[in-house]
Amino acid sequence: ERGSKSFNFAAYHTLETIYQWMDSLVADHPSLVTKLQIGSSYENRPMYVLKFSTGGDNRPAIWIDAGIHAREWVSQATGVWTANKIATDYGRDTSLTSLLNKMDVFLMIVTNPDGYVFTHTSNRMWRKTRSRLPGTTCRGVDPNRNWDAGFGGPGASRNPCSDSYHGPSPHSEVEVDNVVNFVQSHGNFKSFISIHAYSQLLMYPYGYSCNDVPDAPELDSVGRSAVKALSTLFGTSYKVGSICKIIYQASGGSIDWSYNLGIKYSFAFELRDTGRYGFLLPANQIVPTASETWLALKNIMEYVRDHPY
Amino acid sequence: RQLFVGDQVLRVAVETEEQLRLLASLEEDEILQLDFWLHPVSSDLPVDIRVPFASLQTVKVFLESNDIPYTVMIKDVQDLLDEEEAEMEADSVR
Repeated sequence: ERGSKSFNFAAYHTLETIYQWMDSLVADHPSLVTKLQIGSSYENRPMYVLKFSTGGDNRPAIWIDAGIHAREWVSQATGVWTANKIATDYGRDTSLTSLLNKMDVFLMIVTNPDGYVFTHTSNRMWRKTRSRLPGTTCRGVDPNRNWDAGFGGPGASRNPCSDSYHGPSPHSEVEVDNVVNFVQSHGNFKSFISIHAYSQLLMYPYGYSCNDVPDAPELDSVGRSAVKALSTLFGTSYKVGSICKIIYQASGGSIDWSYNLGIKYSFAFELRDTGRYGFLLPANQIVPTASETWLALKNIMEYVRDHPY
Repeated sequence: RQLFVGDQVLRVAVETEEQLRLLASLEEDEILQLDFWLHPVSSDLPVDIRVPFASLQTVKVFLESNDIPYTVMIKDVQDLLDEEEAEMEADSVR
């Protein structure tokens, strides 16, 4: 399973297996894919980003992350499938090839490695990081409430025992800080896409405020086009809108931070499912989920490629 | 390892602002240890809650006594986890 050609994409895998598979992907596509370590997690696990690049210096780029919430396993599994798809379709799919000839794609498959390992070993329903805080026995921070975007506002908890605890300060979680530092130091990201799972939504900023962002009409139109493409495969129904308006007010989220940093095309996906399985989506739905998501991702990436700013 | 035997996921169909307020008060009750998968924010959206077995009776009585409609979306979280684990073991053997 650890070689990229024999890997079973229709199964959930441990962090160790995913990391070993990443090495095999790099080995099989050395002129396209590199693995970058952007830091380490609270429990000192490496945090890797796959860089898909055909060359050039600091090209405009697209950021995609998965698995910031540990228990949303179809998100990480979709990240694995997507990485393989990008690597194998380059040179075959004209549109993707033209995209990669202009831009780089950075894909982080497991954004919360400590939490992911914990879901495999101790608590399948774990969502947060695993950091410790003085004064409480409860562990972890919701890493999608920890960004410096309306931090500590509505839709985040101040209670360290809550699953939506925002943490002691913005970017207190090293996992968040590593991504922040990487994205800021790169300085040329044009799109920032975060992949979650549950309830089938495609969202754009803001979450911390219910006011429209200046680019809301354009983001709404891009989002609708993306979910239209997604639904052509299996007819899966998605809702599109700002986080605040279609799910709930949630402060300190990643795409609000990226948008405020100037990355206009900031989106967050909530992949399948409708709730019959919750975060326990059967493994035989990984590939269908990833396949339909790819159509939406590609649609967004093509738009970003064709609308430089 | 934490077990989820008997835990259920309830989908609550909120109809009024008052029901939203009542559900929000449940969310703040730490003793119940509820895990909100979709939070109570709008009467247009369902609320999904994983309820630990120990809190099931309390929560269901609370919902029923306040005329808040709900359905059981996942009957036993551990059953699903066991299925998932068996599937992963089968994959591993294969």
